[in-house]
Amino acid sequence: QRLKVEDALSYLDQVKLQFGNQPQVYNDFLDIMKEFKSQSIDTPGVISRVSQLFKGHPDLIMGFNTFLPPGYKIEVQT
Amino acid sequence: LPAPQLVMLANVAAVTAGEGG
Repeated sequence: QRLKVEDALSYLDQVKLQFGNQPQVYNDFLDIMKEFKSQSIDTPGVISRVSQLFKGHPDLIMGFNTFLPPGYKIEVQT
Repeated sequence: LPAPQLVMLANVAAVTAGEGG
């Protein structure tokens, strides 16, 4: 199923809320996405950065996985 | 690019960042 802009906004809100006391994490996530948009980093690069940034937050990682193309997935560490 | 939904998320993030959100 195709995700919409509303889903992206909702996900960004989720990240912002979860790191309400660590706004730098939210800003880092926005920076990663901007680097991807400008093609400074590719999909595997995004996956590497996001998996480090959201380590210990499996719900955010699983939410992020829904935006990844087929064949890509961040494994959740339990 | 083979990741249209990730591009969409990146576009939304860029707009959000631009708004200072």
